Formats: sequence, structure tokens, C-alpha cells
Amino acid sequence: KVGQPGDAGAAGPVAPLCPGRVRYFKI
Amino acid sequence: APQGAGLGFRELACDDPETEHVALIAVDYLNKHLLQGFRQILNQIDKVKVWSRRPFGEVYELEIDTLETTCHALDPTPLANCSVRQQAEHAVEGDCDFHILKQDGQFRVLHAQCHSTPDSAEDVRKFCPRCPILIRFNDTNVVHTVKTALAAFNAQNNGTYFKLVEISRAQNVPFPVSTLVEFVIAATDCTGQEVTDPAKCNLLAEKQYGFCKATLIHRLGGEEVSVACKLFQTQPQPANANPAGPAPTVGQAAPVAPPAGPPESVVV
Repeated sequence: KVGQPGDAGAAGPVAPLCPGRVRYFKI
Repeated sequence: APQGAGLGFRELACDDPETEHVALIAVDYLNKHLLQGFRQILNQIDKVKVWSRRPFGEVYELEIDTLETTCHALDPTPLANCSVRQQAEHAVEGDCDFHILKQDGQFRVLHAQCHSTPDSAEDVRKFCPRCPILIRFNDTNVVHTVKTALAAFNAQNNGTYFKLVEISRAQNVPFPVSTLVEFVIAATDCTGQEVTDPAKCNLLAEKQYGFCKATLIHRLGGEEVSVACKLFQTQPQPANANPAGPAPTVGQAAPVAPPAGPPESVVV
């Protein structure tokens, strides 16, 4: 099924709520 | 739970300013309750849930990652002025769970639990083959380096005798072959010259702590130690202590036996 303009899914990717940004570095 | 109350929690983005505000309260709480080691700084917020609490308030359930700074827990330097321990120095991460109650605009920590984990030696070597690697505090080289460095510091310091409180960090350096240590000392009621048995020296009622960094280079012809200590302002005794009583002895300080003889080469 192809989404139509105006579909909820056509609004673009939603940023995940979590985890948040890394301030320094990950180990 | 009453019917139709839903899940009982609201979702919040980890980078939402509200979440960040609560996470900074958590880190502040953590640093105020650290008894040893290094002050922590917020690195990442992993998860957050905000639970409704009856009859009033909300509870933030928070998972955060912290990183070790170079400031010791006893160091009064503001956290903003403490630098993060870099990966090349073998970084240490903290993994924390917090429950924080917000009621009437006030925040109160209900639960706090953290585990710290050093980066793996393999990871450090991967991007920096010659970087120093953390080693255990009971390593023979570490114990020897701390004893030698403390003796060197006390020898140069004609007044108060300082004794060891805590070894905070220890690393092996491959080139030149040496041992790096960071440790905490505290002033005692003994003077440098009169000490025969350090175990009999008591910490002062007004605690004066210091933080030392030392290196002992292992050479074929002997060894060379260098040590630098930063003394912190004295800390007044707790209000419930009896000012008229004798100076309390503190059992936390590990007694340090003096080295068998003076180090072969000492640079302070």
C-alpha cells in the first residue's frame, strides 16, 4: 500500500525520544 | 490503580530541557554523596519516565551515563571547571539509576544507584597503543609507588606528617616503563621528623586533605619518583562532634608503613 499525501506516515521520520545526545564520547 | 488512569506515566524526550534539568540535579546529588574517587559529569541521558505520584507530585525515573572528571570528590573546584578524563587517559564511565520526586516545585532524590566501569584496555590500545592502562590498586608497583611518593612528599615537607587516605587511580606506562598513581592524603597530628609508627598518627579534627599525582620511573640503575600534591582547604568537623573532646581517630585512613629506606633518587 502506497501512502497518500496527508497520511500520518508521510510527515517524515520522527526523532527517537531516547537515548539523548552524547556530550563527550561513548566508551 | 483507578480505572482509566492510563499507563500512569508520561513520556519525555531525553534531550528535553525538563529531563536535562532533572539529570543535572541527579549528577549534583551524586557528586555531593561521593565518598571516594572522582567527581562525575553528565554524558548521556539513556531513559526517562515521569510517573504520577499520589496524592501529589511526580517521580522521574531516570537512567544516565556519566564520565569521570579529573577532579577528586574532595576537590572543592566547581564542576564546571573540572575536565573530563579523556579516553587516552583510560576513561571511566558511570551507569546510574535515579528516582527523583518533584513536589511543590522541589526535587528530592528517592533512590540513587551507580556502577562505574573503566573503558576496556583493548579499546584504549586500539586507538592509542602506548597510552597508560589502569591497573589494580593492590599491584605491587602501585603500592610501592604510593609509599615512595608519600615518603618523598613528607621528607620535603618539614611540618605536618601526611598519611594515605585513598589510592584513587593507578596506571602502567609502557615508555618509559613507569607507574602513575593518584592518591589522597590527610594531615595528621604528627610532625614529619617524629614519626616512627604512622599508625599512631591521627587525622586532625579539622580535616586537611590533599590530592597527589606521582610517577615512579623504573630504570636499570634504580628508580626515580616525582610527586606533586595539591592541598585543599581544611574541612570543619561536623556540628555534632564534641569540640572539647579529643581529636577523633579516623579508621578510614589506611595506615602506611614507611618504606624500608629512602628512595634511591627523589625529585619532588
